[in-house]
Amino acid sequence: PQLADQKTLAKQIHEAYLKNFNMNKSKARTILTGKTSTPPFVIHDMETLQLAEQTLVAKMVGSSAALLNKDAEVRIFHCCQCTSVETVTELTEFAKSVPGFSNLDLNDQVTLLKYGVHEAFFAMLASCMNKDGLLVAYGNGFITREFLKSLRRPFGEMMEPKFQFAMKFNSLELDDSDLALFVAAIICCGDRPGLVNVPHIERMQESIVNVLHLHLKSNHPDNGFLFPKLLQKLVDLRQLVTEHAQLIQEIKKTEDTSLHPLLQEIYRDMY
Amino acid sequence: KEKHKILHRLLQNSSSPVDL
Repeated sequence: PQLADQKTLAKQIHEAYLKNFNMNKSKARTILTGKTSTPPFVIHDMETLQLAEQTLVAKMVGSSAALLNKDAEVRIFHCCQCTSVETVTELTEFAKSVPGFSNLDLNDQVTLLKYGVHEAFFAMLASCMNKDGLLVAYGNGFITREFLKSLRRPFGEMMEPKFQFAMKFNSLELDDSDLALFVAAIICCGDRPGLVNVPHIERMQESIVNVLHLHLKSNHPDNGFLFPKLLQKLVDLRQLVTEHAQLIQEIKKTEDTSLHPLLQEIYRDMY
Repeated sequence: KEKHKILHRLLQNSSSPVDL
């Protein structure tokens, strides 16, 4: 009976993941390996960026007059924020579908999201990346790693650590069923600062991590070290988010750009 | 609660979109 319960939990979490996220690894890989009828538009310099802004991005985030006068770096940063905000809302709905999450103290739910969403975001972003670039605008665009790297300081430093993480993470060859459980494990984490009902969350975390372990054994029978490797990725993601939050603080201080209110409340008093 | 009002709202009401 316990095994049946664990399989049910894995299935529920996988279904919640497929239902709530617009992009997933299977869709992203289909596009990145050229198996779609229309390939993504490649953004590799200022000219192709402008072309993309007139078509793909205009559809995605609208074109605000205030942004038109800003330099490319600030406009790209604005698009990154829109994607982050959309992913945070998707992650919130996903979390609510994870059995037990909605029964947690509401303030604890907020804390789990505050600390978990960026770790989960960067883990899922890896699905949209290959060594040369990143899928953007719902898979309709592909922005090259070199172009992102060439942006002026501090914007040029923003994505490179995520690419470096993604290349190692992608070598683990997880599929969407594995990622769904991994993302749930990131969110249901009992050691986030300020949690009130730690035992309740730890019990949830334990059942999700057990299910992840079991699922990896059956889904990747030839890779016995996958589970401990993934536990290490949880540590790496925390470091990645800490560095990202520091960069955001620097941008806030030195650049003439605004931070979305949802992101402001997530980053405020974070680490 | 005031510090995280958008997260609270998203958790309690899924049909309220966040402006981009």
